Amino acid sequence: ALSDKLESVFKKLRGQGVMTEDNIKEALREVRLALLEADVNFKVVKDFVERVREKAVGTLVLQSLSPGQQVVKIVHDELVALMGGDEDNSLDLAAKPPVSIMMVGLQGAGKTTSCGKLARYLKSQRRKPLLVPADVYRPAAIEQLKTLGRQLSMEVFDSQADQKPVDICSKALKYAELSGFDTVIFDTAGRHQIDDYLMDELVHIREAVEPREILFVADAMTGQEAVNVATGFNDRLGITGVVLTKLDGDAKGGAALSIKAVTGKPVKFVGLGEKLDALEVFHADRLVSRILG
Amino acid sequence: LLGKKQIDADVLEELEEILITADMGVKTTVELIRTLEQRLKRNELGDGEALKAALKQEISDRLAQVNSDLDVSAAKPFVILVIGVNGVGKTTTIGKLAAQYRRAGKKVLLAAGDTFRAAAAEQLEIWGERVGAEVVRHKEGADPSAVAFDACKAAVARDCDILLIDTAGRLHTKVNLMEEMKKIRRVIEREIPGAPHETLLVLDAATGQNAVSQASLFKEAAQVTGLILTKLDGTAKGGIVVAVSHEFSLPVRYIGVGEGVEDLRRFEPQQFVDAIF
Ligand SMILES: Nc1nc2c(ncn2[C@@H]2O[C@H](COP(=O)(O)OP(=O)(O)OP(=O)(O)O)[C@@H](O)[C@H]2O)c(=O)[nH]1
Ligand SMILES: Nc1nc2c(ncn2[C@@H]2O[C@H](COP(=O)(O)OP(=O)(O)OP(=O)(O)O)[C@@H](O)[C@H]2O)c(=O)[nH]1
Ligand SMILES: [Mg+2]
Ligand SMILES: [Mg+2]
Repeated sequence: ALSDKLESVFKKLRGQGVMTEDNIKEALREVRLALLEADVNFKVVKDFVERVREKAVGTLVLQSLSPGQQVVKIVHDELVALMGGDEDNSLDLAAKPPVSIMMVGLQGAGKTTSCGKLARYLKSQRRKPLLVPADVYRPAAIEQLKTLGRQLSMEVFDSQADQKPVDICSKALKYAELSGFDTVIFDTAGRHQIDDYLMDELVHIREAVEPREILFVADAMTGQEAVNVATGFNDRLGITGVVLTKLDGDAKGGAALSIKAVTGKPVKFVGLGEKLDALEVFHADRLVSRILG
Repeated sequence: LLGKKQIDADVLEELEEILITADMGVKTTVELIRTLEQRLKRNELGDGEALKAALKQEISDRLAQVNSDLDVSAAKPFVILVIGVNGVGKTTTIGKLAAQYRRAGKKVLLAAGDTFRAAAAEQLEIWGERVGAEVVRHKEGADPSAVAFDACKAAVARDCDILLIDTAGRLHTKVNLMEEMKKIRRVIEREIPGAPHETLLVLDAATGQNAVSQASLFKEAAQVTGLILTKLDGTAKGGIVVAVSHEFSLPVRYIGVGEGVEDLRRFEPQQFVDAIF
């Protein structure tokens, strides 16, 4: 773990009073390595290590902590601050119902499953969500969401694969208004941020349903490209938050740091399993401990 | 002389950034950069261009060493088991492989071995219709080993050339799911001696260093014999395949370059390396 590596780096610092450029150089190298090994993006790591350096240099070596522990504390606190600390990352549902939520992201990230999980979560919060399958491309995608709806005893809009996604979404929103649903969750097809036609489709859907939340669903095992993908979705469409999936594996999840660093948008939920009850509200300190582990 | 040293250091830093951002991983990047540094010390390399060329050659050599084509004529029915973590593209890749073998006039059978995920069997059935391959499936919640068993029996009885067995996505850290996969393998082995003749681990090109952990545990549990790298039509470079291929001696059989039935290509080490640089 990083704390152990920093302990040994700082054995030589024992007895010295102040952290200097020189004596923390090696420590910062260890911090950089730890973050790169956690799949945090190269440029994000560079900026972050620079911030740690600024915070550390000139600080007195405290009596209560070893220098290694002190650097770990600075790194830990800076990472938590980067991830939004204890800023409000709750869902924004403060609008006249029905409130729309769009789920977007790369192929296979976990959008459809997360739609089901979110519907279950909202139901537990006494809300009445409508699930809308708007992926007409992937074989049996509509059937997949309908199956999840059946498992939850929740209604799924009856989309057909020969319809246009924008039309499905407009019709579904009208249906939700007429039938008393207070939330609408739109499942969209996975797509690359460089696919202009499909990114335009998302913009058209956004214009049609005016969502309160556009959640970018990202796989926790994503590597360096998380930056380009998240930037692409955010610049083109504007995301309001992130769902980080498959955190029940052993991926460090550094992609979450990268995504927050470049978009500024908070992680709102984490997926912790394949079942529909495996969704939790995001806690920054838990992810940070996992990355520094 | 000092000037050259500084230029070399700058070039190495640039190359390090290229390698890391291509998802080569810290370990592989450090190894490759060290190799270049040693060659620099021995005055084997001239300028920045020579450094880059040497690096590209080193990477494509590593990939070429392990490279080998999949020969499905080696057995009949030739049984291919497809495994990997959730959402990487197993089912879609099976559809593409089936199409390729159908185009070659082969009789292909598909097994819907994912009995857990919503509409998994339906997804594979649509692929079967698209490519002209029959699909063996059970109800959702059935025992995946039972599906594998029936599919093996059917592949022999129907005189199929190829049997492709789909499995549910599973995280390599879930012991019970890895045990389930081992059981599927045992059932296949018992039913058709020598099978599965190929066990393909599917990796998503956007995956970071977790791919190494995936490959390690999947290889140990299921004797993986080949890799598929998907979603290379995105912006991810798939650099993790270099470490995985090298460390576990696994050839990359195919790459996925899209969601359509034709979007499967043979893996070309040189093209792959060129795309990174
Ligand atoms: N272990 C685990 N698996 C997950 C999680 N979330 C989703 N999955 C699995 O990931 C796979 C992909 O999930 P989907 O919901 O189909 O992903 P998607 O983003 O809708 O995929 P496309 O529509 O094809 O882009 C499925 O096997 C899910 O069961 C999670 O938090 N943990
Ligand atoms: N762009 C692109 N998308 C791909 C590729 N391969 C698969 N996909 C997409 O990735 C998503 C997931 O594919 P699946 O075949 O369902 O993946 P899987 O591994 O079977 O998923 P689970 O069974 O849920 O674990 C789908 O939207 C596919 O269309 C590829 O090479 N390129
Ligand atoms: Mg989906
Ligand atoms: Mg599948």
